[in-house]
Amino acid sequence: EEPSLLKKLLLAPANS
Amino acid sequence: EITKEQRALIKAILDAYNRHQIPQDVTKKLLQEQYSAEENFLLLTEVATSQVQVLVEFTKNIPGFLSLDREDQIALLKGSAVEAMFLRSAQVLSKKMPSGYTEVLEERIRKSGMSEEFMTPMFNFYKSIGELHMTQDEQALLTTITILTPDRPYVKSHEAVERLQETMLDVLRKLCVLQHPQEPQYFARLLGRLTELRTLHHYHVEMLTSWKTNDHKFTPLLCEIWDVQ
Repeated sequence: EEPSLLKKLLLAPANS
Repeated sequence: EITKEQRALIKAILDAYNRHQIPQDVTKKLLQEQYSAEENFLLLTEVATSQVQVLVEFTKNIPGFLSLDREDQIALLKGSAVEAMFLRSAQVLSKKMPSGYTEVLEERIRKSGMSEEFMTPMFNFYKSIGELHMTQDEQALLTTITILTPDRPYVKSHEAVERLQETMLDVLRKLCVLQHPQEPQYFARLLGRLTELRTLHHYHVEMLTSWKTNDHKFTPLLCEIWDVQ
């Protein structure tokens, strides 16, 4: 399954 | 009376809302010289992609959102992205802009290959948001309430999302009473816009298929968030 871009954005540190 | 905690909540959401905006260089391109329909389409998908990134960053700063179940966070973002983006665009377009800017933006959207029957309800919605003259904190809270809608597809812990949304609804209701004492219906009018957003959301699915048939490609992030293959 394609890695979720949305999940990546969510997991990135806040305020990036 | 708005409690101290509620004032802190409004401040946190308003700061996040103001901090996460579409980068100037992206919006500036929208106001430059005319492009072809194809270039307009590419530009609008670039703006939409940037709006999704801004939406995720804003959402991560909503107090309580990151303590929700991870899968529910994804389900809420996917379920609300279209509505939150329309709301954000309407709020941007209803801002005081130098004369002529709104016309240039509307022209660009009209010339991007979007089907006419979708354009009318979309511009009507933009107008109906503009007429409300919402303050920034009302806009930020209304966007938050849209994102925290519990009945999106695949949301598992309904109650946890509902509790969070209720908190925001209570704050917005108090804020409307305080900031629009002459308009007791103001809060109800804001919630009425959320119903209009749902209708736009349904139109949007059809609009995507009409674009897809003209073999327009969307960016990977838009394909994921809009469930387009």
